[in-house]
Amino acid sequence: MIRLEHVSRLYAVGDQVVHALDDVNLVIEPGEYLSVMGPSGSGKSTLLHLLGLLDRPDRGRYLFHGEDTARLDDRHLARLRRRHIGFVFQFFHLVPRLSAAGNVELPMMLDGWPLPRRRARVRRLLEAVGLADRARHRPDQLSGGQRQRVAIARALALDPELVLADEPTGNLDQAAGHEILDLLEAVVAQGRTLVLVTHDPELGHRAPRRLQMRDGRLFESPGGVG
Amino acid sequence: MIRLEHVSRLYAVGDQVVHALDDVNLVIEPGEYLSVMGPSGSGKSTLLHLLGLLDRPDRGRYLFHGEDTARLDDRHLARLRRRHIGFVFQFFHLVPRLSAAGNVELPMMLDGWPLPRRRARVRRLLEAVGLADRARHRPDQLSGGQRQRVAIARALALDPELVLADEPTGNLDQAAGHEILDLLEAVVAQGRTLVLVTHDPELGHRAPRRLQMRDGRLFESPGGVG
Ligand SMILES: Nc1ncnc2c1ncn2[C@@H]1O[C@H](COP(=O)(O)OP(=O)(O)OP(=O)(O)O)[C@@H](O)[C@H]1O
Ligand SMILES: Nc1ncnc2c1ncn2[C@@H]1O[C@H](COP(=O)(O)OP(=O)(O)OP(=O)(O)O)[C@@H](O)[C@H]1O
Ligand SMILES: [Mg+2]
Ligand SMILES: [Mg+2]
Repeated sequence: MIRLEHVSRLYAVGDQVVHALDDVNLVIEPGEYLSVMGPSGSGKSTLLHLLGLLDRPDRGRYLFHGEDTARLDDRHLARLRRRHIGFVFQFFHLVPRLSAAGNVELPMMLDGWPLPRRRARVRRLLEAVGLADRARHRPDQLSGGQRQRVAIARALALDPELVLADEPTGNLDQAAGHEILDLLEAVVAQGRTLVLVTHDPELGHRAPRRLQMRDGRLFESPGGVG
Repeated sequence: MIRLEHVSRLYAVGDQVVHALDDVNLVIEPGEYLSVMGPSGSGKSTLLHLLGLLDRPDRGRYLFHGEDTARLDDRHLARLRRRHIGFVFQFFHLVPRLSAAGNVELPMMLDGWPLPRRRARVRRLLEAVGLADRARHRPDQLSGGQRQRVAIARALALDPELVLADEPTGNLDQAAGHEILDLLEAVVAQGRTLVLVTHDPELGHRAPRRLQMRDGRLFESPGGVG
């Protein structure tokens, strides 16, 4: 499903060059559950954006479903993204003018779902994240953690085969955080793939595969122990 | 320094009314260190915005340095804020076009500091939060945790007597989180006042006074035990 071969991502600011990703190699099979941990600024979000076809490597190759993404134009990447990938951004990127329900409904509208089917799924997703009573609130009428939960519901809207979650519990208390993780892990139980970036070791250790990032380099901890 | 008497803050969305704060009473003396914990949506940010003179109660009284804030107009509140309060917002609110250094320098420029003095303090503050090598990056060229640390450095720029921090470590790994807390607690050691909202019980328990919020109501846990 996913193969990164010697992938680097560089940024230049003034005369300084940052190696956000530095010779990263990674294979992910369908149905796997991985966590990615590492210090602030180590490259986690950059990795997730690349995996999510939102960014392109400067060096190396990224094969998605066996296809070299370097050969695909932006429209093609956007189509692949909409069909296969659910993304929970670190800072949510909700549409400010839409309500919570409107934000969750948007992917389904873009995918041509009929109204009754959309409405039923929106209601179920908002209930699943504990926000049935905030459906009509816009993002600026929600608390930080509530916005985060809307972003999670939206990422699951089209039942994607690959879920990429960038610190999905950073603005939640421990109880709500564990509930959200249960919801995301239910995805894996249905045979889908989950990549979870987190700063919380307790959550990171729930994944059978654990990756660590440091200064753009990717390491894998021995599976499932400790 | 701070006295809230029967303070409520209500929001109306459609025909629904949310009690973000519900009959809150609170006294904070200079030099105190308090934490505020509670589930997502319980009113913590609303409380902090009110304390920070960024919002006004719908009912009840807020006395700041003995003055009833209801009698002060917005310009007066802004002056008090600039002179006395440092605020770390939950989602940072950095100025997008300014670099990290520019964001930290801004409060000092508004306060009329000469250039050499500003530059020296900006350098010291960015070093204190571990971002000396990111001074020229704009917010969109920084990771989530790096932006959070710029917001903390900016809040401390004018050495305020009251620091209000809304989940200042939500996007940081544990090590960076503890370092930031050491920095904020140094403020208390100099006799200033710190109010810390956090979802991390380990951090919340570092404060001698611990408040809990639930559905807009404020409770105080017995001091210092457990
Ligand atoms: N502008 C608004 N209009 C309507 N409701 C609002 C508005 N702002 C906040 N709320 C509601 O007020 C309540 C308190 O919000 P607040 O942001 O204070 O919560 P919080 O404790 O900081 O939560 P979190 O931990 O998720 O950040 C929430 O239920 C939220 O939906
Ligand atoms: N547009 C950009 N221009 C320049 N540098 C950037 C840019 N975006 C990110 N960086 C740098 O790349 C590095 C990796 O950033 P990334 O956002 O992937 O970190 P992260 O591991 O997600 O951190 P956090 O836990 O703080 O969110 C950081 O050092 C950051 O300063
Ligand atoms: Mg990140
Ligand atoms: Mg909040």
